[in-house]
Amino acid sequence: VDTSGVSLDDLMAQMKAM
Amino acid sequence: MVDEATKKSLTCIPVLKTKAGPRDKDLWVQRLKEEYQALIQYVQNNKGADNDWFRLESNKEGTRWFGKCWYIHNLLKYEFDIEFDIPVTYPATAPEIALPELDGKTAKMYRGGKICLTDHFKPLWARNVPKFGIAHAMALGLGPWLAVEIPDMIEKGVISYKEKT
Repeated sequence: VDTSGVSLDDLMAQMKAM
Repeated sequence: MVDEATKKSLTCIPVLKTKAGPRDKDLWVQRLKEEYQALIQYVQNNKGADNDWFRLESNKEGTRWFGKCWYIHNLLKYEFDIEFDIPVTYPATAPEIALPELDGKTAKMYRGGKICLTDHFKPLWARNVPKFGIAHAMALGLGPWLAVEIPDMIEKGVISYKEKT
């Protein structure tokens, strides 16, 4: 995984939007 | 032994790097980002393969996870709630995935609806700490469990299809 440049909040929102 | 389809889906899930549990403060935040990144990739893979079978989300701390999974049997789509907590000793200890609605309906479940995994799961998980995460637990644990147990429970009449209104 490459998590550079992305926040946890962004990732949580991305998962929720799927 | 892990079947070929499961092996294939496992190899397409990104591996994780940070060995951290829920009490490891900033390192846990990093681990959580990796968990979400791997889960997002896995769900995208599944959608691409026309096999979109689960959704998960967590509380803000990433210690409690919940969601839904689906299993299609004889053209009917069955839906189940998922929940689990992240153990304090994670990732050395795998999460115990539970389907609370099925509690008491199958012998392949512990109290509270926690699924019983095959003997292969624990050693495979242990060999792959910290690379395996929640996405891998879903692919290796819940996916194969659903494939075996849901058809069996349907055939036995223990669960029945619930039409969405």
